[in-house]
Amino acid sequence: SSSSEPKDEL
Amino acid sequence: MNIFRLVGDMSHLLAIIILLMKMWKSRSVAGISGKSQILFAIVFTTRYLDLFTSFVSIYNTSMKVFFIGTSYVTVYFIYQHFKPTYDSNHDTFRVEFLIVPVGGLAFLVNHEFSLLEILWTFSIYLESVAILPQLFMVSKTGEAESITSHYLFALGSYRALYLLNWIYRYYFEGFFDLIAVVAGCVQTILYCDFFYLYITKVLKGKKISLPA
Repeated sequence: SSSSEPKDEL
Repeated sequence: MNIFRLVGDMSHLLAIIILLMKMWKSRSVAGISGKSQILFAIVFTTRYLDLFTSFVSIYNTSMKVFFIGTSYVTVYFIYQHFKPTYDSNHDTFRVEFLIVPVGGLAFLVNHEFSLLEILWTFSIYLESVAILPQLFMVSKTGEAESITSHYLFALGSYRALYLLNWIYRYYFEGFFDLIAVVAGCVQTILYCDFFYLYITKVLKGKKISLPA
């Protein structure tokens, strides 16, 4: 899945 | 959050603290690549622009503030505060050969063609090669202080732990980000030579000298 979900990683 | 990512973040935090302590205690930035530190400041600045627009957690926000803040302090130490001890003759890696291709790649290969996403992608790609000027400098000076080796080991370990975090998240959360994983693999692979030397030499009290 693409990862343009909100970034929760640093 | 999982143990791999938490230990990875702590390893990253430790690396930055080791570097700042080395500079502050020895009042010297000898052996440290200012170019790599500038690249890290760019990495954090372009990655954490969402600091003010999206809130994830106190931990997330405080770590972002810490990383951005310390990256600028480190650059200030090298180019201002402890400038006389900065070894610019050995810090000669052409960073434009990193920034331009990485910028082009981020423009072409990303998850979404939006400014924030392209900057985030640029930051991910840039971080994977940001250590090259430092490794190049160590190979040019022929050796690294043991404290610098500890810094590099902690810094290299952080992204290696993130690889484990992505394996964990893939199997338990179905989360997968190809861009971050590929860049993370490149970043970790660049440290392999150093990891080998660190484990075989530094941990036996010897100094590191590159190329091995």
